[in-house]
Amino acid sequence: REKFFGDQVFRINVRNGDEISKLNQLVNSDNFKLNVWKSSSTFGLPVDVLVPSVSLQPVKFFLKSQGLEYSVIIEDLQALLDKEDEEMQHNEG
Amino acid sequence: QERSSNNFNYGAYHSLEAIYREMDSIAGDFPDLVSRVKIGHSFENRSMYVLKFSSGKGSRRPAIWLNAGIHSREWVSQATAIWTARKIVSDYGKDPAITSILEKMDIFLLPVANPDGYVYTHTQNRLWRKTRSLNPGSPCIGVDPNRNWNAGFAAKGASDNPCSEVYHGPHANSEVEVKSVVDFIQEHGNFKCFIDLHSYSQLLMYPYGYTNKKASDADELDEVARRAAEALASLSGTQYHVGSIFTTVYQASGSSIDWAYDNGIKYAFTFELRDTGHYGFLLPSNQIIPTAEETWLGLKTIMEHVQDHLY
Repeated sequence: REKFFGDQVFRINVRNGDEISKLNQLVNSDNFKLNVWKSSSTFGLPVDVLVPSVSLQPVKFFLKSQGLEYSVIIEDLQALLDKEDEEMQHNEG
Repeated sequence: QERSSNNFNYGAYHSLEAIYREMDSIAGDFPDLVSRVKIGHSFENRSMYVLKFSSGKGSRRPAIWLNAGIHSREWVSQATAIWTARKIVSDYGKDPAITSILEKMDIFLLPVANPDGYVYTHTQNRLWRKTRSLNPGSPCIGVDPNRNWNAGFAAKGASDNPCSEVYHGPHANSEVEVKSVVDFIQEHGNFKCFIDLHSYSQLLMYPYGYTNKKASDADELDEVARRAAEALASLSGTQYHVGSIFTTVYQASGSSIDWAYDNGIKYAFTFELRDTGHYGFLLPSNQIIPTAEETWLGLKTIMEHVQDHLY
């Protein structure tokens, strides 16, 4: 099964159309290999994005440089996946 | 292997095979009320099963469709659906509300609307969303099955890029998983309600997603949805936002409930279940039953309204 070591989920707040454009630029870029968990085109609703570990620094740099507010809502994705897997195996047992 | 008869742990996530066995077990336990019906197959040739709940009085009875698991990584959706199946049979004959609903209407429950995707989340990639169909000429696999319905198909709110998570596919109903449901519902011809279960975000939405045009029944749907959200919140305080897809989240074309509504199924709703982002798609299994229990209150509110407002 695919592993997500070091990957994190960011919550990015968008307050206006300009910020939505910047965020779309980031998300649509092939360089960062982002995976959108929750999208939004409504101001005030955040966007949740899975950021691969290799892209963490450049994405953080981009967000800061563009003035986009964000927080890390899942710091260790693989840990959550491992726990889920462990619970399933326990249940099967 | 999991044994049948009360040994299925509803507070855990299960493989496709285990869910299908439990569906068969429920049908076996209550043969006068429930049958497991094959409605088609997936791209990779897995069976697509629904449970049909029917007290059987009368023919071409008005019906409710409960859809779950269309996006395969939203595991609490499939888990809530199988819990709901057991809840319906357990409460029939005891709870006046569901007993009354089933006296008048049939319920069809599809717990795994995207079997290939669901298996893929168990075996390869837990975060897979789409179907597993091949896209000729592209290395990318799958179509977003909730952008593939014939409602504003390929309009803004979906992508024409096969590598996109919201790729709409080459044409409406290109996905056999979607076509199976469409064909079944159209052939039946008497569905009054279509509810789609997703996660996450804690939202209860109604049409439209593909346009900002207000649905002609939007006021009524909004009122029903608000009552359903209140009922849901009454159990544990879980708060839901209510509104049309377009105004609540974003423009989304080709969605299931838009298709249902445009094809005469007035009571069309979509739930985005727990949570609001703390765990997202990886909702811990100890939240399955609380989620299912509160969602049941919302579903019952909607189904009762449908029963009282048949058209």
